[in-house]
Amino acid sequence: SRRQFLEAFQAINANFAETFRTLFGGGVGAMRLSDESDPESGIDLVAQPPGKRLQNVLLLSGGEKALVALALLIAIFRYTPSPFCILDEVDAPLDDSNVERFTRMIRAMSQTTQFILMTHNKRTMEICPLMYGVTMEEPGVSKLVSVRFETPQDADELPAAASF
Amino acid sequence: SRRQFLEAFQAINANFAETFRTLFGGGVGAMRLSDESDPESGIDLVAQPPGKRLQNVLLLSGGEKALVALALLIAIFRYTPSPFCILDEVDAPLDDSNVERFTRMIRAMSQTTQFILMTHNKRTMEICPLMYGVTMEEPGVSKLVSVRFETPQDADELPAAASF
Amino acid sequence: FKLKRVELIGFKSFADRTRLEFGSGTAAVVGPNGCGKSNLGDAINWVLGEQSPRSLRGDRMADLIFNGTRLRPATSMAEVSLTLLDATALEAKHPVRAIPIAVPAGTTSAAESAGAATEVEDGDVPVAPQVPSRLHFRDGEIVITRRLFRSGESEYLINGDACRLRDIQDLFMGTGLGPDSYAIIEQGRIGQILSSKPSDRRSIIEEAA
Amino acid sequence: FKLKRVELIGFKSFADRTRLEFGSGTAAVVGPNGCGKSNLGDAINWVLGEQSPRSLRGDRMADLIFNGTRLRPATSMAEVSLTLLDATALEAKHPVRAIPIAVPAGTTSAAESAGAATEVEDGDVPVAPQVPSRLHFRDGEIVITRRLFRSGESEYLINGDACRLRDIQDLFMGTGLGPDSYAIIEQGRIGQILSSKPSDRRSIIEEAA
Ligand SMILES: Nc1ncnc2c1ncn2[C@@H]1O[C@H](COP(=O)(O)OP(=O)(O)OP(=O)(O)O)[C@@H](O)[C@H]1O
Ligand SMILES: Nc1ncnc2c1ncn2[C@@H]1O[C@H](COP(=O)(O)OP(=O)(O)OP(=O)(O)O)[C@@H](O)[C@H]1O
Ligand SMILES: [Mg+2]
Ligand SMILES: [Mg+2]
Repeated sequence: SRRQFLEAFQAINANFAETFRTLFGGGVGAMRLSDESDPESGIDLVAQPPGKRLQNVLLLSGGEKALVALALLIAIFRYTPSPFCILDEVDAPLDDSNVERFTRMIRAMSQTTQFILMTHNKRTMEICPLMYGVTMEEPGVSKLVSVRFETPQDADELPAAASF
Repeated sequence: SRRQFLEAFQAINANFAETFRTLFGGGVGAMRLSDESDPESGIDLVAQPPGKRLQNVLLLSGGEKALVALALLIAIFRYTPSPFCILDEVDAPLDDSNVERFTRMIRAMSQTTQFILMTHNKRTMEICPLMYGVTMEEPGVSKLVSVRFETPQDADELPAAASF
Repeated sequence: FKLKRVELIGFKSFADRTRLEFGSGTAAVVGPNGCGKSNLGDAINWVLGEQSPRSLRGDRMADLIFNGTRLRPATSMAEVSLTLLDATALEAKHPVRAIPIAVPAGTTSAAESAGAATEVEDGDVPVAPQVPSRLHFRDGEIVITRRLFRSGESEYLINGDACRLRDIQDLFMGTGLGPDSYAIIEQGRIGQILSSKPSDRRSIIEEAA
Repeated sequence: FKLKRVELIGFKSFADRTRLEFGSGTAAVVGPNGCGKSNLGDAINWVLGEQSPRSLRGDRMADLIFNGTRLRPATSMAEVSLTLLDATALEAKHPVRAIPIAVPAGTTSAAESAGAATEVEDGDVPVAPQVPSRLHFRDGEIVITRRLFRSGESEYLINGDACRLRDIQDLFMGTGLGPDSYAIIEQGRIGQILSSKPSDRRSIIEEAA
């Protein structure tokens, strides 16, 4: 119903402003109804990284776009927690300091949502208590090597077979 | 003309088979005319990473797709050297061993083609004798910090202002 | 719901039966290019009801079944099972059974067949599953299974009972899960929310409402 | 050709005049997210004749002109120059001049105007360039310049002489350079050759032939 939609829209928008500030270390992120008077209106996104002018989201860089999308996703999760979430190499376009902010956010959210992260980035691996290595020792056939370590520093002692 | 096209097609195809083998460490890469009898036929790509069955290129992984595209690009450059080439974060989907093969290939090609590489990957930076740092010390305004070092190990002595 | 386990066999590059157990914390999936990480994501997307081969990076559904290597023949079935923990509502709806049975494709949902004898339509031939499934059902758990055969037939099962796709979709209504869910971000598609049409963004918020 | 220098002013986030010198080896461009690396690639794509704002990640051409920050006003012109080394053919076609002159937009190419008096069309008003250009022309070098004004007018120059877009495109015929060139791979688009249509792939090979 329309009331439910508006309620969700406002709550998620408030979350989005907060998750945007956390991931960008400042600035403003918001959703706007394309046409306020139309009950079925679409949604526009505005993003203003810290110190920059408000601009069309298309002009943002590759890394900035990924951060805006992640901020919106987490804002939705805070409103309707999803049982689990799969993120496939979303950290690929991010520089080191943004990977840091991303992993801090995931760690904070992992109380309510279970994350599965496909990644090549060692900093992202460090925040995961559980790590599955996928190998193709037999060419063309995927096999799993599971490594469970409670504290990240165990990562250095990964068995050679699972080191990537 | 048709003769020129076929000559280019065959020469680039021979290059492609070689660059594919170099970037994948084996396997088979080739271009095929979609319809041999049609002089205006489009081109299909087939790729078979080492140890795998010949498959539709859509089924390849993110990193494998990037390598196939790079192999084709370099194969074209070997036929018609282009004065320069800009690659914007093409190493983002690659794992460490494929970044190694990619940078080795770029280094070999840099005699005939000038490459400009946007990257966040430290291994890629190491093969570049010239490095430009772009900063936004004044928010929203890009400035350049140029660092020229002849041998990669100088990278560690990068002035702090240019470290990213 | 909480995700407890994923089991796959014959799905894309996972020729042999493979099992991933999940705890409550975040799990990383790592490995070299082309080893099968994104195939795992596709498996979960598929068992939740994804119908379009394109969204699973293939041309046809048959591309999802292991198609062999130099040393191994192709298999004729792909199967993925998802075990979820849910102590609440589900117990009542799907009585837990000990052994999964193969039921002719196209039958009605498990709850209906448990109550009344189903009419046997013409041409219904029970298809024996390829491998004896080692799934065990415990209290507070629900197991969703999807199978695809080379013939093109596909089966859906909840706790071992054949059901329709609709039954699986009903289970996940309102949790954000299901095909094309905003909770599954495929490789290279993180920026898609930004470049999609304003009306598509609206439907994401409507789903969460 | 060999790329020797790129100079930009007022192009996207490059408000101040910025110059990059290239040697013969590979150059890396590094920096944090959003600092302006891909904007440099867009600048080179634009000066080579790219006409579509979408390919330069904008909605309209005006998105290419520096639109200000909290502390700085927007500028009214974007200019990018590319200096290329080419000891051969080019000398004869475009005599090297010492100072660039601003010529009414829409005039014929430099070679033509050097030979014959051009007909002055109605409404031709010479537009003085915003900043005195510090370009110096040396033997064996060719400088290509593109300017865009907030009014929507744009100018193309070869070695300081106004020319048409066609003249720039003619220069690069057969070298693989030019807009939509296979030699410029934008961020996130490395896989595009694989997902494009077979006929598009053919045109890439035709261009190289
Ligand atoms: N039906 C199938 N049968 C066998 N192998 C398949 C099938 N479908 C896909 N594959 C294989 O799976 C591989 C791709 O796996 P996937 O996309 O999961 O890799 P990845 O680990 O995500 O790699 P990256 O790090 O590059 O993203 C391909 O090389 C392909 O050959
Ligand atoms: N006309 C303009 N005026 C001012 N700033 C602009 C203009 N157009 C784009 N920008 C700014 O440029 C930034 C994007 O720069 P760019 O895409 O080059 O970043 P990048 O260094 O490639 O980052 P990444 O590593 O994330 O890819 C945006 O933040 C945007 O605000
Ligand atoms: Mg992948
Ligand atoms: Mg970029």
